Amino acid sequence: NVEPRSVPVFPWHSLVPFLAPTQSD
Amino acid sequence: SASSSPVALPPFFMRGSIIQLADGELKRVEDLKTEDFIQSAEISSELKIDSSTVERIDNGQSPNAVVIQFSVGELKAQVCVEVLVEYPFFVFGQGWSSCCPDRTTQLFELSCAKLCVGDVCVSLTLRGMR
Repeated sequence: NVEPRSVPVFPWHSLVPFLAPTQSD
Repeated sequence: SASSSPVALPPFFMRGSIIQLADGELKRVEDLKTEDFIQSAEISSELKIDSSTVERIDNGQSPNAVVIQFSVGELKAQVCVEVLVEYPFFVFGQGWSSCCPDRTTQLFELSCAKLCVGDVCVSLTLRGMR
């Protein structure tokens, strides 16, 4: 039996850089 | 030395990669639109979209790297990131853009515009941050 290759699915937010503004508390 | 160790970029920028939006819809990376990011962030309870304007682009530590200075959000917080020249960012209303679009297209088969100072990129912050 040949198992079907699973296609990876990536979440949308992995494509977007996470730029957190510097916080001042 | 002219040798450089190529750093593997994330696989999801490769043309044809399947991306799942927050509502479950599947799209290819090259088909993503600005609205897809905005709508996904609206659904998200943790993440929100910010506008990050490119303020400067300087050479990085290695020949293939650049340091990009962004002005993030309404507060215009200054954030620097060092990335490979082919690293694509999503520009509002324009789509994928990198500092070296030819290289991005060569490596990922992803059509890209040239990322320039003044471009406004899609970025994320955590909701609830003040």
